[in-house]
Amino acid sequence: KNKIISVINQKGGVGKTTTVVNLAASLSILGQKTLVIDLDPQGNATTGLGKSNTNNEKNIYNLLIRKLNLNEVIESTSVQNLELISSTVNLSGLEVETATNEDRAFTLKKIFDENKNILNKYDYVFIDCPPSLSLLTVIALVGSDELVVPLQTEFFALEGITQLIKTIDRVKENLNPQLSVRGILLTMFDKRNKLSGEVDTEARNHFKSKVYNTVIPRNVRLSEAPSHGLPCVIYDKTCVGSKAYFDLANEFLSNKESV
Amino acid sequence: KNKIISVINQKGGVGKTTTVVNLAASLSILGQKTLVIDLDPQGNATTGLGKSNTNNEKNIYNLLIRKLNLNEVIESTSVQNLELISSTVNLSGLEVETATNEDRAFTLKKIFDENKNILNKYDYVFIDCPPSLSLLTVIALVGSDELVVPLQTEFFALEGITQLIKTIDRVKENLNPQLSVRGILLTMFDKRNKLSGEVDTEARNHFKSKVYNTVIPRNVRLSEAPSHGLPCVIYDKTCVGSKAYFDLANEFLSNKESV
Ligand SMILES: Nc1ncnc2c1ncn2[C@@H]1O[C@H](COP(=O)(O)OP(=O)(O)OP(=O)(O)O)[C@@H](O)[C@H]1O
Ligand SMILES: Nc1ncnc2c1ncn2[C@@H]1O[C@H](COP(=O)(O)OP(=O)(O)OP(=O)(O)O)[C@@H](O)[C@H]1O
Ligand SMILES: [Mg+2]
Ligand SMILES: [Mg+2]
Repeated sequence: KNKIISVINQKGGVGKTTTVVNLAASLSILGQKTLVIDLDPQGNATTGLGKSNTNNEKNIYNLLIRKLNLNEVIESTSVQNLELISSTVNLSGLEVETATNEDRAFTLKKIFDENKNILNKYDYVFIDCPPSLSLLTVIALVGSDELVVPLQTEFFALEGITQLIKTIDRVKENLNPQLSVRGILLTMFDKRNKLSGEVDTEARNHFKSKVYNTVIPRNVRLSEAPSHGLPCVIYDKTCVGSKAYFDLANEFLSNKESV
Repeated sequence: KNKIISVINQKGGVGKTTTVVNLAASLSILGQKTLVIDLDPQGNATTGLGKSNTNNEKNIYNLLIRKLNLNEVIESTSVQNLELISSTVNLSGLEVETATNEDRAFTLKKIFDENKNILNKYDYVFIDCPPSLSLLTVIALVGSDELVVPLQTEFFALEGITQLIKTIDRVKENLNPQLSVRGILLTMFDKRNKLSGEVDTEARNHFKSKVYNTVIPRNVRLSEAPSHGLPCVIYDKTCVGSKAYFDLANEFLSNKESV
């Protein structure tokens, strides 16, 4: 059975999109068939994979409002085994447009349940979430089996993790009982910054084996790759950032069952 | 007349909170009476100024739902001339709770209009916004005179600026005609990263004199200060990050009229 995994954290700029793009691409290189769904109106995963988030009818919004079917919005990317459902700025209208729809949290889950035959051709489906705990993120949480939480090794990011865990528990209790946290990923780790080490220690004390052994260092190549429309693991596979995401992909595959 | 200024960018992690806390504190040190309003459910500006965003009835949510008055939610901070209206995680419920209220965008503006006598004792009021273009950000935009837009010198951040300008123009046309962009601030500038220079050039070509001459460098002391509940300009006033925010405060005061 394939796994649908949301990459989530309401704190902004912690490496959600960078993790979706590079973890998905690394898994694809290792032969796993992977689908990325960009559920952030900013559309960074879409442009990070070389596609356009404007003037493109094949997008997640047209799927959610049932204008197009799942097989009509999936596009291939320049990476073998990696396909994408792109974002659009129209996504930010969904909250207001569905305000009176009581079942709106289940929008994506229903579409997944109706299209198991299409989804089953993928080993992994990753959903990139916006930096908020609003409707789009709840839709992703309800539609997912598991979660990966990027945790930037900074004070504000660590502070926000409690709010996030509370929201996940609430969704698990009321909307999606099988939801579990597959792993917590430390990102933008900087050896020269004592705060990085402190967050690492605190996170491992608190979340124990849920925290991946692999830590993603701060590496400028990771932030240069998107301007070329390529995952860093393709743009520069020898840099420390790419090596870390390859290590993460191997660790991710080795602990198949969520702890 | 005082100015109400929102610090806004839907891209996450670009330095909105760091700018609100350090620009407001720098202005306070220069003798300007300043009020910070934390409109982000994450509450980073609140903890960055040493206050708690839990178990505190004096908060922006209780003001917006009219449970408390403006003078009942304003608190002093450890910084002279700097006062705060703190955040609470309850803020994230506002969107759903006010879904049927047609005037909800004007919630804060109405409160400001009713309390001009209290607001007039401040030279500047800064509103820290969450990383989204949803209701809380629209409430801030409608209630503001001017905007400061932190622009992280990275590819994804530059890409998102077009969406932001479109949203600002829409609010200006339909809800708040006097709204203007006071300045665009380049943040987390890293001399070793050619992308920083490229974003600087592109931003100044496009936004011309709206871009502040002062550029905030990437400086680890800026990210250490919040763990001590102090603005960096107080925690370590000699570091390059603090010096940059002092320079910004002086530039900010010198171009009083928005360009
Ligand atoms: N390990 C890293 N080293 C250096 N830069 C990084 C790293 N990871 C991400 N970045 C850069 O930092 C910025 C923030 O990362 P990213 O956009 O992936 O975060 P996000 O959590 O998806 O942000 P948002 O909350 O806006 O969706 C981007 O410009 C990205 O290129
Ligand atoms: N110039 C800088 N140099 C180094 N670190 C910085 C700088 N500015 C901000 N930071 C750190 O980067 C992270 C993101 O900054 P900050 O939280 O201020 O951004 P934000 O835009 O308010 O984020 P959000 O979108 O989540 O509200 C924080 O951990 C902060 O301490
Ligand atoms: Mg993102
Ligand atoms: Mg912030």
